[in-house]
Amino acid sequence: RKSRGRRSVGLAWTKRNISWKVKTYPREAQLSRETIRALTHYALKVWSEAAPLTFHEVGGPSADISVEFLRLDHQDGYPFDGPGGMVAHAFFPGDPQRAGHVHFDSDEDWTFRSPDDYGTDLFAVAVHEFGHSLGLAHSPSKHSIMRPYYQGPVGDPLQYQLQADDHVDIQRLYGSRVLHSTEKPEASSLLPDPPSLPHDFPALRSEKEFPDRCSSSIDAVAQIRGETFFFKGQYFWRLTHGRHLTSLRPALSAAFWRGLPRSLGKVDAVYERHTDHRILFFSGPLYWVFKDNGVEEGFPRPVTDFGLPQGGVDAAFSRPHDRKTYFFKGGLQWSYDEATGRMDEGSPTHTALRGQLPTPVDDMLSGSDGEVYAFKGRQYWKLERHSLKLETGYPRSIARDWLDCSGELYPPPSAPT
Amino acid sequence: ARPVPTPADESGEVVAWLTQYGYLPPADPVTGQLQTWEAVTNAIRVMQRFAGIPETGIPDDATLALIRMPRCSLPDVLPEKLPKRKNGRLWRKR
Repeated sequence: RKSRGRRSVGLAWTKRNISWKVKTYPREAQLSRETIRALTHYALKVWSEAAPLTFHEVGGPSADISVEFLRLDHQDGYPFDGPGGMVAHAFFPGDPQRAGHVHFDSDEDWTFRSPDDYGTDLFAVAVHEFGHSLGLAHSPSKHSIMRPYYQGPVGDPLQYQLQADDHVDIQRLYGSRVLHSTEKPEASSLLPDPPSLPHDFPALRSEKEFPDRCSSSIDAVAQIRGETFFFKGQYFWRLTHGRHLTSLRPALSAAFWRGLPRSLGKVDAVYERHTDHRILFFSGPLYWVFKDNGVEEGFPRPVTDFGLPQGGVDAAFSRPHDRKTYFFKGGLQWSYDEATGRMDEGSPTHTALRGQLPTPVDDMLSGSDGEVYAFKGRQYWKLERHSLKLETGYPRSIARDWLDCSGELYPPPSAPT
Repeated sequence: ARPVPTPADESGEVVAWLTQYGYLPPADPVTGQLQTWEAVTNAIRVMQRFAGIPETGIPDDATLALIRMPRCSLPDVLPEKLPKRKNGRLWRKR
């Protein structure tokens, strides 16, 4: 009992809902970013299963717990020393400047489900370091995850549970977890389940399923209720009004917009109709109309309802100021009057984008203050709002400017899109 | 029996390690290298007890193996838990 008392440093987070983010990744890693994020999620979950804590990943610049992979002297008084030796450290909640900072030595061979002598198991070290982030000090117990020495992998992240001593120690700081019948699950309804970790190391099922926001092109972009949505395959990323990603991990479109078929491979275009704030999804020959996130009765219907070609559209965007929706397909452009419910006379015309942008564009977006953006591959262009003439300084990277990819983007921007 | 002194090259490594992880206070700029071996021996014992290996007070093979193991950079003994002085000899007041 006495030794248990020495384990915590007596300071804990005052909040119980704690945000986290992997801020930087190792330069040359065997583990993908998705794997590192998944292991971080599961390492935090170990602690939240023992104590009344919830952790959620955030995409913005600040998070309560920020994970970084750094090398050698990184100006915090705990320089790393290359492979071996010091592998990681984390600062206690009471540290005024550095609480929540978790640093891993980028020079280690970080591994997952790998033999003992092959590298350093990231999950085992992460559970230990997050223990510090929550207020636990090193433990002399041989069975404790808070023992200061790296002792090899601790097993399957999905099955791992804290030893009794660690359980008691975290509960000394935060109390025990009591599940009330009215308690809701911790995950936001917007988010899909966290990626699961299969046994076929090093591949992750999630990597096959989830598109990587930093290297993917996008299928469609829409501004809905002032927020921006990027669609890729069956998933979407959501940006709040301030252009902050709500989650680095994409959410399943069909899980959020109820009535969209799960079998839908991708969407071609999405927009919010400003006359009645319905949300329209276009995919191939069909379109769906949603009121909020539930599909209206009678949908899907053929896109020919609009007077569009049977094969569907490449892009669409709606402009509140003229109550028109513009559809694009190949080099053609249609102008649809939402007020009258008819296509403008003379449609289609040759698109104003011809000669300015590679066509077909993936999608277009009318921003909250009327600006117009065109998206193609991994790049985007800003257009003058009335003439749709290109503004200077474009194209720019979608990943960097919208999807919070601050590091080196891959493949490099010079590669063909 | 007094512990057997360790070879100079290893003792430096051991003292640096003990200091880094909180078992010995940082070297005083005035007293410099005046850490006594009694202090080092005691620190080694504390370290061995914490690690769960035999308390020999000398940097034996088991101790050296632990010192060379990959580990977390944070100290095992937090600064506020270090004794301020010991018998008036080791950590004298400035």
